[in-house]
Amino acid sequence: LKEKHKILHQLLQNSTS
Amino acid sequence: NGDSPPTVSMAELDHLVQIISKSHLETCQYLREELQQMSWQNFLQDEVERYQSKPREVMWQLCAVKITEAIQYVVEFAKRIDGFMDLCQNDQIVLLKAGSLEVVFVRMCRVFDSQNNTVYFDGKFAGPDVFKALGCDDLITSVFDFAKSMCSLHLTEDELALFSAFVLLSADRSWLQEKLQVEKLQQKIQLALQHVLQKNQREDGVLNKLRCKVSALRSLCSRHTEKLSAFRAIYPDIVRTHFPPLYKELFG
Repeated sequence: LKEKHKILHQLLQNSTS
Repeated sequence: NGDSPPTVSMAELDHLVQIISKSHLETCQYLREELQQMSWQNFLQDEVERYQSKPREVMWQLCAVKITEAIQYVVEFAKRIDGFMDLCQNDQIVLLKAGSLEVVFVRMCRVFDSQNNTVYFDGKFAGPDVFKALGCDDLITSVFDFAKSMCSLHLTEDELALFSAFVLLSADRSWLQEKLQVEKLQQKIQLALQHVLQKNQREDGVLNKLRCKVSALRSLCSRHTEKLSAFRAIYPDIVRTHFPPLYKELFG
């Protein structure tokens, strides 16, 4: 699932601003 | 076994309400004061006609961009909910894939003018006729009806924040790996929502009305998926090359 949702995964990894 | 509600102290509930309300206000895209400054300006007739005469694919692309922008704020909201980032990555993705558009529809009532049946879109307030070029009149009517019925509940920002979190943390989504953990979190959020409704002296029926909204949201989202599939069948290249990558990831 992570592989198919790279952008979402990246957004989740980014620290909250 | 997940059937019995978790034991939560009043202090813990108050803390949860505080955290989720703060997360909501920090990520709600438009503050109420900002919306008031826009003075509920409606599109003029020639502007409406300009949207109506756009090619179908151009209007679809515009709406996909607007939905994607709104979803990015929902992702930020999710990240700030106590316990969400403690879930496994698979479940974070599952919950956002299934629930982010639902939260966008919930949040829509903040930017909806019930009296004029208009919603804030692309800089002004737009009625359903603005979206005619999409070729999805029935879905658009349902989305507007949903926003109107959400508005009629007159939820406070606290109540809206908790209901959004409740929708997002739905433990019955397919493909969850740690269902029990999601269930516990959702039950806590439901207790916090009940707590706030009681504190705000809302009538007993509000929670039931909100539960009914959950199934309405699922129906709206599955109809969105159907419409997208029909559109993609005719314009596969437009979707592939012009739609936002995040939108394709979530709904493709």
